[in-house]
Amino acid sequence: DDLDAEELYDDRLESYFKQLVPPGMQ
Amino acid sequence: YQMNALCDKVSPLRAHRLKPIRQRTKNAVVSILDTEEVCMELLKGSGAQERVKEVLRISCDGYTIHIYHPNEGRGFPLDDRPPSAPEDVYVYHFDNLPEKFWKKYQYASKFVHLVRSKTPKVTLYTKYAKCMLMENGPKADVEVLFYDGGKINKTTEFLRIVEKSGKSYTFDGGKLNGLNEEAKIYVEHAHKAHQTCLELESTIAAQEKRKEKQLSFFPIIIGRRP
Repeated sequence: DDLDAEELYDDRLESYFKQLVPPGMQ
Repeated sequence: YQMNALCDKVSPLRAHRLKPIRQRTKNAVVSILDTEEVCMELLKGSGAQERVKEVLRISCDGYTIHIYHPNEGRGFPLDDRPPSAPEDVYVYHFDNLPEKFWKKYQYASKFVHLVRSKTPKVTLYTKYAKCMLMENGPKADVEVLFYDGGKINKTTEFLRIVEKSGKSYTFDGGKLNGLNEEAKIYVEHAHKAHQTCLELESTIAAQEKRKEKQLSFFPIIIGRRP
């Protein structure tokens, strides 16, 4: 089982995180 | 008595209120479903031979784990959603999950924790900044975005200040030595906004408890940008 949590970070995840933030100062 | 227990390594994950996402890595796909369950699809093979061979479906409170092997163990090609459960599903409780699944559970938990640390639970617009208390409480992360471009991140491990010029400082807990006046003002305001967010969280949580229906009042947004 090669599960490397560091691999989770990518552009797609970053844009998901941005969508979570209420508007105003993204 | 088990010498080793999963609870010694990780707490039951909590995925309440997290928005759906599906994220793949080399050997797995981890998803937060619209039911707030967390799903791990373990992949075997590469290219056209790649198959989802094992699925762990974890309830949003982290306590119930359904495990199955799609297509009688032969697996299915990766799709845009997890393969549905067959009839023979193994159901485990957090306390009796066999050790061979612990690493997979811990991985799902790590992902959920990452998402919680980026998901605002309380957003407060003050005169000078937008302050967000995240979902990874207790001792949740805080992000303060000043309207002038400055920024502060507070976690249990560090405090990072980014001045409007882009100059940044990171402190590993403890005292904030050598701060200039501008940074001091940022920190002071961030501290006050953080306290207000904690008070709001506690007030709303108390109201939420009074209701019988399990309807969350969070996330909340207070005020607006001046």
